[in-house]
Amino acid sequence: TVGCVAVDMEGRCAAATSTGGLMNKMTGRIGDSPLIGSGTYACDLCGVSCTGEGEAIIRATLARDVAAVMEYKGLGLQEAVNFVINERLDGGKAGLIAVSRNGEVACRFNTNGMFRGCATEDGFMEVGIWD
Amino acid sequence: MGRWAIAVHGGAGVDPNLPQQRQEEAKQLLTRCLNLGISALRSNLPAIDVVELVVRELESDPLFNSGRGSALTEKGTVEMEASIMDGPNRRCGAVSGLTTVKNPISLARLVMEKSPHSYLAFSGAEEFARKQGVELEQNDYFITEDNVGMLKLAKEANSILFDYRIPLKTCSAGAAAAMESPLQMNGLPISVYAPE
Repeated sequence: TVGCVAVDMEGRCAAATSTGGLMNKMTGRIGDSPLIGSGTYACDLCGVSCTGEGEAIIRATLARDVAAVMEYKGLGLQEAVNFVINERLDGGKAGLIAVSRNGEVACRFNTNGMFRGCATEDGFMEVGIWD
Repeated sequence: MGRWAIAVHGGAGVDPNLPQQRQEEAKQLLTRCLNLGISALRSNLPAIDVVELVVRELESDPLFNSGRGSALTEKGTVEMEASIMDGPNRRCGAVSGLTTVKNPISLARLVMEKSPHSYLAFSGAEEFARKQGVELEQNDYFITEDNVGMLKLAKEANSILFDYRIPLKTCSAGAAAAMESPLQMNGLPISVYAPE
């Protein structure tokens, strides 16, 4: 699975996710990536793209949950991302990337690694695989 | 004016024994895509255009599990899926079951922009693709030799693999390694997972 989230200079967030799914999957199997609110979500607060055990991400409505806890609990982006990865996956394995309308970027995963890269206008840039 | 930010990913969960060269290739692709997105943001492109642009680039490279280089179904074919969402108005588009569309994320974008719906799948999505005139490929364009080998091993392991690939070494070596590493993922010892 691959994904990208971005917030532009107008503070507009967007998210996109694309995948081939699971190796040896049944034909017709649909995972989390095309499900808005599970694998992908964006609103005025943030943009989120997820990857991992699709079935766990669907159960957790993971991407929407990041936006929901920001909206309802007033959490900041990284706090919200930490919360959903730590508390909402019920043992499932997944990772996600997210941006906020304030130009923040966050990433978190409970797997042993995640292919990821992020950058902000402030000059922060990171590309990594392992924890 | 706000400040821009961007993040990309190429899948979660990595074989702990991923060869250094594969790690470098992955980082170079991520860096290239990140820089593509950064220059688009600096040119004041809207975020929805930036995420589509970057995911198209990731789909076209066989290194990660999307577009070319997608994981295979039990029948050895490719069924791709994608979604895209624009924050300010929460418009969204999604597709599933694609077998010939070169860049699924762009078809998802067209569902959002050119259809009255949010999600099209399988034959309906393929028919929409033809009407929209997006770039099409034969299904085997998306299939790499690596993945054909990995499907074979997945079948031997009698398992469905989550966004990963099995080392091209034999699965039993993975099982042996599993004895040392109790870490499990999707019901299988992490060591049977190959680099993505």
